[in-house]
Amino acid sequence: TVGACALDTHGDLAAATSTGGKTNKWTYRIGDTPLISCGTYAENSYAAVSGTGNGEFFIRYAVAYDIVAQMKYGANVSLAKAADKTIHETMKNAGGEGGVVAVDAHGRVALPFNTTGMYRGFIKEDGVPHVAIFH
Amino acid sequence: SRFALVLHGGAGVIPPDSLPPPTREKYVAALKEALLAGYTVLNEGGTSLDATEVAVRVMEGMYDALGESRWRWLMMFFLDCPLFNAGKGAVFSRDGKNMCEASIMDGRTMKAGATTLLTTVKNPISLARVIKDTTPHVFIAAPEAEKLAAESGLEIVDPSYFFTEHRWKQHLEQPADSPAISESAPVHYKDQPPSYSEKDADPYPQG
Repeated sequence: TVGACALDTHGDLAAATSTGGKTNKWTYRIGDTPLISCGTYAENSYAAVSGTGNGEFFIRYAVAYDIVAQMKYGANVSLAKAADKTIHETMKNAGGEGGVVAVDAHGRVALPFNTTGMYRGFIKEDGVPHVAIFH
Repeated sequence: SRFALVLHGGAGVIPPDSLPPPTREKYVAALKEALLAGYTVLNEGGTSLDATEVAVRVMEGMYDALGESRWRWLMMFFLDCPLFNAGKGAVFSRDGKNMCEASIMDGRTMKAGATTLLTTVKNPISLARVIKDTTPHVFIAAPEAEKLAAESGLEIVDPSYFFTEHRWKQHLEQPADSPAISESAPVHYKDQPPSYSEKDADPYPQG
């Protein structure tokens, strides 16, 4: 699965995700990637989120929206804290493996994952691409 | 930050020894190209929607949005990029098919587009964008979605476009205690049935 989230100079957020699904999935199985709120979500005042991992868990726990909901209804919950809680507590405790990339309305990024690795990166105004795979 | 772009190319159980330096370099280079493609859009005042779509298209394996910009020469190395599980390089279902899906959401308007069960649309993310922009629906799947892609001028390919040897080997390496490959699979592979097991199936690197 691949995905991207961005904040533009107009202050607008967007999220996009694309995948081939799971290896040897049932042919008409649908994963979280095309399900808004599960694998993809964006709301200008809070954050844009794209997920990758065990899709069934992203669906059951509405992972992308779960992160935004913490920011929306909690008291000053940061993107980093919300994303960490969803990935390292909610998802992990349920046995779900995966991660998300996200950016908030101020351009702060979060890239948490509870697996051994996630292909990931970010870039900001300075134009320097930062890329990593393992912790 | 005035603008920012963050992306992923999948997550999972990735043993370090499964990524020899040359392979790792390819992934790192491809991720950087996707970042730089999106950066170019954002740095020129483009929208976050355009930036995310372009970045995902790079990882789906087709890049054509930069025109004659300074990064285009770099992108030539990544046309039909098969590294990631999306577009070219997508994994196989247990029936030996590549079935792609994608979605996109605009945080300003809360409009979204999503699509699934695609076998012929070269860049699923662009179809998700078309669905968001041109239909009254959020989610359209299968033949109707592919018809819309064709009518919208998106590139349509033969399903064989998505085949990669690497993914086919992963398809065949699944546990052998599950349903046999269907009649729809390529005939010359039927003597090596892939299998599916809820218990044993490794969900990665499928994202």
